Amino acid sequence: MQSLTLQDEDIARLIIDADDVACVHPQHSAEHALLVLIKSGYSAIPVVTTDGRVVGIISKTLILDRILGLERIEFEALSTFTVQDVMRTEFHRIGRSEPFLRALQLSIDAPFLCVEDESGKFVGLLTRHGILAYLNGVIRK
Amino acid sequence: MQSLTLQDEDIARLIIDADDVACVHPQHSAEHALLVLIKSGYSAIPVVTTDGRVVGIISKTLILDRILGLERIEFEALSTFTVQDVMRTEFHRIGRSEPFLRALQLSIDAPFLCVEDESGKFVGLLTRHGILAYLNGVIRK
Ligand SMILES: Nc1ncnc2c1ncn2[C@@H]1O[C@@H]2COP(=O)(O)O[C@H]3[C@@H](O)[C@H](n4cnc5c(N)ncnc54)O[C@@H]3COP(=O)(O)O[C@H]2[C@H]1O
Ligand SMILES: Nc1ncnc2c1ncn2[C@@H]1O[C@@H]2COP(=O)(O)O[C@H]3[C@@H](O)[C@H](n4cnc5c(N)ncnc54)O[C@@H]3COP(=O)(O)O[C@H]2[C@H]1O
Repeated sequence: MQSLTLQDEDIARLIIDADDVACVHPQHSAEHALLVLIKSGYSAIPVVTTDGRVVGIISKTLILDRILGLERIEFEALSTFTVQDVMRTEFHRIGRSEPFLRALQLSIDAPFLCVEDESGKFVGLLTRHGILAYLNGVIRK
Repeated sequence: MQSLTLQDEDIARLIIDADDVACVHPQHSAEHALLVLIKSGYSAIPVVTTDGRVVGIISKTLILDRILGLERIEFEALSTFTVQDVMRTEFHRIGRSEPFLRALQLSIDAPFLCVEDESGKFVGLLTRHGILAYLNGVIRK
């Protein structure tokens, strides 16, 4: 194993702005969330409140798991529960002025990180794609 | 941007062995594939033939997209088509003795890479998790 040193860039340049992020509200129906997930093509997206805070992550897996019955997938149940009922509330957040190495560490177990400002407002996403593209740019054989 | 040099390790140590990889056959029904995807929790998995070759990738998005009707999600259609009808046939493969930097480059746009041996047989997966964990281990501030 060779040890590399990396000048600690901040993550601001790598963030996907919140305006370009597909997200849903906690009170939306699970059916609406599944349609947004299918149309956007994303596996998982943030759940954001009207005052701009991330309160959870919703994914196709979480919604489908909930309607998986013993015999079949019970699709008619989709309109009986909300995003809030199934979203994951434990997820990785990162401050927008935190160092890149912190983002690298968190991205080992998370396909994306929710970036927040000093007051906890959602400012955007940091994806593994962004982190890997940055590293590929700085690492030379 | 600081340029780092990395001794080019091979990828063998990072591979998830094919026996530990959830996969389906091309002739399986879409319904069976969706159940495997829900139960495993994975977004996408390889499609492997009986003679051990990867011929495609199947995901929840590809299956759900296919049954998304104008008014509603038509779940009853799930048993009318097979994995082969919807799988993605363009995906990233890598040979098991290829260098790490090649894997890093490919992982920028792919959550996982299908690793093959010299004869094209599927030997396992290389995931972004494995690549990021390795890089985090070698990069020091
Ligand atoms: N429309 C598209 N165009 C080009 N490439 C696409 C794509 N959809 C997916 N990919 C590729 O597939 C990877 C996995 O996507 P996934 O939806 O599972 O997982 C995504 C998704 O759950 C979330 N995500 C990314 N961009 C998003 C956005 N604008 N809004 C909401 N969620 C987003 O972050 C995860 C990681 O994203 P990342 O870019 O690292 O990794 C993406 C990207 O490399
Ligand atoms: N059961 C579990 N236990 C712990 N962590 C879990 C997990 N399921 C998902 N994760 C975490 O979420 C990431 C995205 O998973 P996803 O299923 O979207 O995307 C996965 C999945 O599509 C595929 N994959 C990973 N392991 C697999 C396996 N054993 N069999 C089939 N496909 C696999 O490779 C993609 C990237 O995997 P990666 O590990 O880099 O990244 C995983 C991992 O960090």
